[in-house]
Amino acid sequence: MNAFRLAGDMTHLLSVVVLLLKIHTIKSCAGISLKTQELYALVFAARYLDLFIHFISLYNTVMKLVFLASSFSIVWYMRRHKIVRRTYDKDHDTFRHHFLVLPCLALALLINERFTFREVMWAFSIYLEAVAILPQLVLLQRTRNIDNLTGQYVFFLGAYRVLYILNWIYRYFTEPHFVHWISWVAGIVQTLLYADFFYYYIMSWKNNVKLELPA
Amino acid sequence: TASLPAKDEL
Repeated sequence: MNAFRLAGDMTHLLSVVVLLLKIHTIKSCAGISLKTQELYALVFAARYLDLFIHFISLYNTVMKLVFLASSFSIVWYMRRHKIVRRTYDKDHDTFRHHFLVLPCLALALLINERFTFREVMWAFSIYLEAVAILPQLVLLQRTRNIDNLTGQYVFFLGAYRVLYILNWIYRYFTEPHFVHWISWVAGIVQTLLYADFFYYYIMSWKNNVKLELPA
Repeated sequence: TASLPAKDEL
């Protein structure tokens, strides 16, 4: 495993830790999109179907379990926890996330590495992950006061995607047979979705003012 | 069929 990949996984993990910190410790999910969290739970469920079939490494298995457990528990907290769910900004989190699922499934049926159940589900999870951040970005635009933890959560998620691209570039030159076009193209699309957010995040950090996205 | 590259990423 190269340094970019490890750093990418760690920022991904950090984003989850930041979000759990906000939800578990501060008992607030203000500014967090439940739609995005539900999509992530679906992404991990679809992608890690081979969890108990293909063993890659202890690291791999543990990380997969962490992402599965954390994504489902975040959804649980936001829907069921009696204090946390009251802080959910339902009125502004209106993105029709169900309409993202079907096109991603259709695309996975058309474009996959092999037409088997697991490969189609893998491609589906890749496509869905690429667009899963959209409800969250829309909610951020509608949020007047974006708190630091929410901003950091999205920033770490975006950093994870950037680092994964660097990881692919590295792997392309060091492992000649390692090419997953599906994850590369979807991953680049996913990263571009963060470009706008990154711009405003870095500007707010540089100018030492509160993060706010223009509507 | 040729084997696919390993899916070892998260």
